[in-house]
Amino acid sequence: APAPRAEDLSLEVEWLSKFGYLPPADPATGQLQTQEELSKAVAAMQRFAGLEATGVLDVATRARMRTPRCSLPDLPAPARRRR
Amino acid sequence: QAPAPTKWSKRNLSWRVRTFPRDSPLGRDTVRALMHYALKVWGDITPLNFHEVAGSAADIQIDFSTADHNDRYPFDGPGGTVAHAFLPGDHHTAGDAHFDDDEAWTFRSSDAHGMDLFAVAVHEFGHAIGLSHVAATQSIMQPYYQGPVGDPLHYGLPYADRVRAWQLYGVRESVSPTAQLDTAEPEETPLLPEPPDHRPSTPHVPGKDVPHRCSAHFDAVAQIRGEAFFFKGRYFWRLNRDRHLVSLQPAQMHRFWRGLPPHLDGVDAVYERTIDHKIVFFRGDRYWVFQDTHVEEGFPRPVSDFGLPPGGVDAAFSWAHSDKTYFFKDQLYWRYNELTRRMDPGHPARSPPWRGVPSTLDDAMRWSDGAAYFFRGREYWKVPDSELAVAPGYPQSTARDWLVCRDPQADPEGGGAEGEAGAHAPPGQHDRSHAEDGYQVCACSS
Repeated sequence: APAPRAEDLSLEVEWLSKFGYLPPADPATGQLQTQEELSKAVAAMQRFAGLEATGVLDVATRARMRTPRCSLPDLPAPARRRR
Repeated sequence: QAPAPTKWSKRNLSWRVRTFPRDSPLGRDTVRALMHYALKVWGDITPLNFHEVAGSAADIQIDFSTADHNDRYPFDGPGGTVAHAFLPGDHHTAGDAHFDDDEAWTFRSSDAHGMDLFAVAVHEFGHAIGLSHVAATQSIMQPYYQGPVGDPLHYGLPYADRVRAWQLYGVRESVSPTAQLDTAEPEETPLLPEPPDHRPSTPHVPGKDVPHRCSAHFDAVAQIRGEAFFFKGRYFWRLNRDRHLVSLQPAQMHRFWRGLPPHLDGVDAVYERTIDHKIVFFRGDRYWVFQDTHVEEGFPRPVSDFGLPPGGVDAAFSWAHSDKTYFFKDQLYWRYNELTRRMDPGHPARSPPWRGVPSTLDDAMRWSDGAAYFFRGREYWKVPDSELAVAPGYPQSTARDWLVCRDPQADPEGGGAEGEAGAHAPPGQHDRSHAEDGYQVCACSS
């Protein structure tokens, strides 16, 4: 599959954040996700969706992201770490 | 670490469809019926009781909205996110459910592109009672839409979802001691439209267990908001303020008086409290208080709250000239002060203050003419306003004078179920209902 373009990636990152797999992007710093964090988030989403947890945004994973669904997150918002 | 699950502390939850889908082929009644059944899925397996209300104070407000609708889950047009609901908790949206009105909501449709409203509603009400998403593919609580889940009348939750609901609320109590185990439960169900090819050819005929008004011994009689209610088993008849019978056919008690246990097969006594106009139902050792037609939270409660002994009451009514309520059981009666909420001293006593009233009663009520009426078996006694003795010529026939039946004396075999009033109605009975003129008078009050 062709490597995802930057804007696709941002859509997927937004999706992962919306449904609790990534922390909400920090509007101030426009926090960029490390590749490792992104891969972990994708794997968690694949497990939840009953897909093979490869951590790679493959066709099946992106297709599942487009399936109609409930708006509520799949994972509870990560508890804020005490500073 | 998953947050502690939130759940409702109360068991009676009201719901209301506040806004309906705008351009949907699904009519409003179908949407309401589907919501009823989707809630019933969870109510059948837990101690939660759901009842529809009209007011804006419903616990579960249901809306069909589009795009940004003032919560943190804006919709995104057709597809994508299709609905969401809020978990229980102390915020004002707790339990509310929102459906994307840009979706093509369907019911019993083979349209693969439609969104089956019942399936999505069952999922969302799972959230509304406190369940979160799960990864299990067999669960109704997995986040992705999986298509229709079958007929709402026969849908059964996957076991994993039942267990998670039981972990929150425990299981639904078994049948109540008074219910007959083998009675088929007539469901209190809003009607779903039949699939086009299965529309029944014969009109709906009331079940065979429906009592007949002309041969019934009534369990309870009450004047409520100026209207008369005659209760028998799971049914009741209603007379409006002009003493006209609203319908020859009885109504189902559970479908009007919302929040009574589904297995309750009758009541012992009913009365309207003079101080706050709430309505009190008695059955055995328990009682329920209704605000309008919905039971209040925290009921049933024991009749010992009134200072009554175990075993309950046969009859109850409020006396016009005081804030006193009289309770009757077997040959005894009590006088209760609604203001101080205490029994008056010297009770129970044996002979009630009205001469000529039978020693045991089915129920009693005050009517708009100011008189008190006492009912037992097929007869009633009248004590005119401001008097303390039964009027001459009583008892009279309840069926004839209140329920528009033929006079049992004039035609003894006509006193039974076929004793419908008609050409034989006794002369001078001015308060005749129109029922015998070949059509039924039906009134809807809510």
